Amino acid sequence: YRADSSSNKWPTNKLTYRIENYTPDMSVAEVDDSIQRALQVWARVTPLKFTRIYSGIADIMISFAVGDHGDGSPFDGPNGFLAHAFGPADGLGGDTHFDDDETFTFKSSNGYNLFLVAAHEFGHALGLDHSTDPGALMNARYTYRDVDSFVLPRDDVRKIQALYGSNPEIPDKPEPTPPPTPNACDPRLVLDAVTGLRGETYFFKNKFFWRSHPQMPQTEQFLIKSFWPELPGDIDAALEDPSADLVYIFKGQKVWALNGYDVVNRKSLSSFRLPATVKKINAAVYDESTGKMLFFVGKSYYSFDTNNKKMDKGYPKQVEERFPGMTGKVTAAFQNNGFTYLFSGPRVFEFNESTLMRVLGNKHFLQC
Amino acid sequence: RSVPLSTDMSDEEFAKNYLKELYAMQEDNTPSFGRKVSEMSLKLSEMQEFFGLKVTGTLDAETLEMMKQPRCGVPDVAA
Repeated sequence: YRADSSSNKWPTNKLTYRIENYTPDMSVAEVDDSIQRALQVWARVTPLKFTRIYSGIADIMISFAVGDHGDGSPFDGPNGFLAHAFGPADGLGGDTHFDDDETFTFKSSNGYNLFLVAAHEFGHALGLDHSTDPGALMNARYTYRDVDSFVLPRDDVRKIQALYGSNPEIPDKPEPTPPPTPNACDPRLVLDAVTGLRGETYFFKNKFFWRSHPQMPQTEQFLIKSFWPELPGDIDAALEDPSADLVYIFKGQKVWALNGYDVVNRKSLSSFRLPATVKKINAAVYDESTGKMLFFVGKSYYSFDTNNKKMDKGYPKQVEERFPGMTGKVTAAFQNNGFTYLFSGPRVFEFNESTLMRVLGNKHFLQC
Repeated sequence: RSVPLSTDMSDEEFAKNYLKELYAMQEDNTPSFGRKVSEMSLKLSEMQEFFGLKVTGTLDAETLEMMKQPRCGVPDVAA
């Protein structure tokens, strides 16, 4: 495989593929469907057309193999390398091999989803390199994502269209907008939620989060599903209750309780004794000094007593009563080193108890 | 999160094989007189930069964890 993508493309838009054999992990129909959908990921955004053949030599020969399978790049058993593909060329060019020591799946997040692995490999078979964008399909690392609502990310669309152009056909229904990967340097970045997790801080935005360790200058960006396949994107709020070693993730009426990488409980917003009129919260924070969970809704907030498992009386109160100077809607919140950080759009208000210390930007926390 | 490996190789041996496979690292059979930076260190730096890790040129725990994650077997750099 050559990484010189600029000259590494097929000279025709009409390509053939052939499935030479099957994995025992899935039915024949499931493999056929996964492969066909994986090719369509690329066909939808380019002029490329894929035709299946059942005998002879196709441009893209697809097979499942284990260990040394005769192409000079042996597989390594379970995990590790999942598959590989050869860039556009005659002979081995375009051929795509899957390591059959893996457990491949059709829809599930258990094992490796064949559609996702195949779609990535076909990107190579069409001439794409690995991407450093953690949200890109062409990132080297396997990450499970929701297969039913999969939309090719913007980074991949841009790169494949640089090789083959866009699809000239007008689709029956408009394609969903390719999702971009959030950029920490965007001055307009509005985070969805922020929480601590065992000494680290997690900053959520869309389907992604940044992870910051107090001893590391770098922040790493990941897909939420790469850590917690069950969690949705675009969450409303998150907070950590360190006394219980739990992180709560809020979206609408749904709440997930996480213990590290495991989802240990599913609750509803009403289990925190919020009034039925509250359909979603905007932000949440655990106040370590009082043991209270604060839930922000618009410009008001509620206080939940974690010890007695009941809502404190006299709430909701105006956020500005407790945090003078915080006049806007709180969009995310967390505590760190005794300070409370309230996010309002792209601005971050740092409070020591009830005293406003500084107004910061996201760049104070995220490496840019 | 890291994925357990079905291998008895030491971490350094594992890292060497990873870099040979994916970063075109050569087997170093020659004496290293006068070489300030080993090829393994250079290749580790390439890999750390590609994945947005802290570039140390050494095999730290974070780099090893990244190496052990499931991935595509196509090299990240040109052969």
